[in-house]
Amino acid sequence: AATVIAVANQKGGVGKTTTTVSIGAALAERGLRVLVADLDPQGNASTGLDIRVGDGEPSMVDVIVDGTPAADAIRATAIEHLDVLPASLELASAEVELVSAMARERALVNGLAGVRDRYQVVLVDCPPSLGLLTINAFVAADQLLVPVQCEYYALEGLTGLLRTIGLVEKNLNPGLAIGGVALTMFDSRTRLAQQVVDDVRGYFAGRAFETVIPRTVRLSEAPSFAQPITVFDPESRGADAYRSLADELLTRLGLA
Amino acid sequence: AATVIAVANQKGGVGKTTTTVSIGAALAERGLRVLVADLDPQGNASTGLDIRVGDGEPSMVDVIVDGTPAADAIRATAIEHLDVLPASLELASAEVELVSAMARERALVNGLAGVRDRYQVVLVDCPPSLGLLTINAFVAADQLLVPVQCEYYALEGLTGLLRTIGLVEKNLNPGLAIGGVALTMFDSRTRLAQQVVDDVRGYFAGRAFETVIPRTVRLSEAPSFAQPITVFDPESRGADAYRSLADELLTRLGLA
Ligand SMILES: Nc1ncnc2c1ncn2[C@@H]1O[C@H](COP(=O)(O)OP(=O)(O)OP(=O)(O)O)[C@@H](O)[C@H]1O
Ligand SMILES: Nc1ncnc2c1ncn2[C@@H]1O[C@H](COP(=O)(O)OP(=O)(O)OP(=O)(O)O)[C@@H](O)[C@H]1O
Ligand SMILES: [Mg+2]
Ligand SMILES: [Mg+2]
Repeated sequence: AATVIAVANQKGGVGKTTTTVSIGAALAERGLRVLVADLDPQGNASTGLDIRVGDGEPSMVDVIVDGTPAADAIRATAIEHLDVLPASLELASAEVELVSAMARERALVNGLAGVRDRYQVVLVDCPPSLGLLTINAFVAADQLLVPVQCEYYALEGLTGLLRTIGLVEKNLNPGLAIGGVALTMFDSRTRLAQQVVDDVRGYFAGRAFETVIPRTVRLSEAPSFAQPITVFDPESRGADAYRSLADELLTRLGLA
Repeated sequence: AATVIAVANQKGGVGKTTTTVSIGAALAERGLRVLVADLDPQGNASTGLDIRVGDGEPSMVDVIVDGTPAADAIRATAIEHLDVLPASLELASAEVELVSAMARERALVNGLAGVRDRYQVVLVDCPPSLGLLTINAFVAADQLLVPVQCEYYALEGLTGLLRTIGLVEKNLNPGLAIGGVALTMFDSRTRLAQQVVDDVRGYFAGRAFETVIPRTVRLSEAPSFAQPITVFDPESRGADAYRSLADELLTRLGLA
């Protein structure tokens, strides 16, 4: 059955969606069957893969609040081997609706149970918060992939994230751990970027990936064409970097 | 009494904190008495102004959950006329604690009531979500300032934000409206940035500010020195842009 990886960091705008979509596409290119599960009400991972949820169409909120089978909500993308369980704005109300639900932290793991054997990797794109949606991702996950932007505020947010991971590991999902820390949006014009890379490598040691994702114009433009970078500009620095990151992930998962 | 402005956008990393801190410092430079109220558990606005909350020290979570007087939690900053009501990580638990509290959406407006007459402007830095903390900011606010990053995903998020503003305006705070939309992180290397500016100006018409904030290295470096840009590099493009934005805001508030 699939390895479930939650792509999470409550700091906003650090590249969670871009990393989910780009790694997902790179793994699919290597022939792995991949599901991107969009757990962010903004639905950026869905639209970044050209999937839009119309009125009345099943999506993530139905799966985790009403128990709709995930298979009914999953869509194929234009990319072979890559499917999406899309999100819509209605997902924003799920946090409030789940608060008093039974087993509220297990809504996602239960929702995905029926489809895990169809994929080798499931990537869950998390919203920028440590609320009930992200907790659901942590309970469903075998491991976490944490994107860290090469900027100052990104370092500050790690304390809160590590604290929450510890609580979930102790009470809801024993064995949950950070599988990898990915450095994103590296801008060689600032000294600060290299300082953040050094700090993160010092703090996380071997868990930080070797590959550092550069800040590039093409990566910021890809979402407006609703394509991942590997399709939008396959020869670009951004595509190469995310393929390299995907290969590192495959090695760590023992799927290389 | 002070005009309360909530700086909000649930899309992450669009420049909410940078805009709150920079405009706050620019207004204080002009001699206005300003309070920055940090409503984000990440506490970036607090640390961006060199304020850290130690164990047991009062902060935003005490004001909105326990009713601690705001005056007890407010700190002076190194900048004359600029104070901060700081946030700490504990604020993350406030959302869950407030869910069943009486008048849960009015915790902030009640908390600020005792200090509004000491300031001319209160800027509330919101977290990247539309949960109970941001709703509290919308209830306390006279108007909203919405930073929009000049990137594709930033446009997509506006639908959800406008929907939430409408709900709060109808049910909790009649008259709430977007006072201004600020375009941030404009990178002249991408065609997309100008397209976003044009789209936002078309959609929001006169509510979009004239000033466009450029993406600059110095703005990204200022937080690591715990200083707003007007202090960190007073002659920089970033400082000039935020002073110009602050002046536009003053004109709209009738305080110029
Ligand atoms: N390496 C990169 N180079 C240039 N732009 C990038 C890069 N990675 C991401 N971006 C852009 O930066 C913005 C933030 O990235 P993204 O939306 O992936 O972050 P996020 O962590 O998912 O944000 P949120 O917290 O809102 O979910 C987007 O506009 C995206 O297109
Ligand atoms: N104009 C700019 N030029 C360069 N860097 C910027 C600019 N504005 C903000 N930044 C940097 O971009 C990152 C995101 O900005 P910021 O933290 O202010 O956004 P935010 O909307 O408050 O994020 P969050 O959603 O996590 O609260 C920060 O590292 C900040 O230093
Ligand atoms: Mg995202
Ligand atoms: Mg912020």
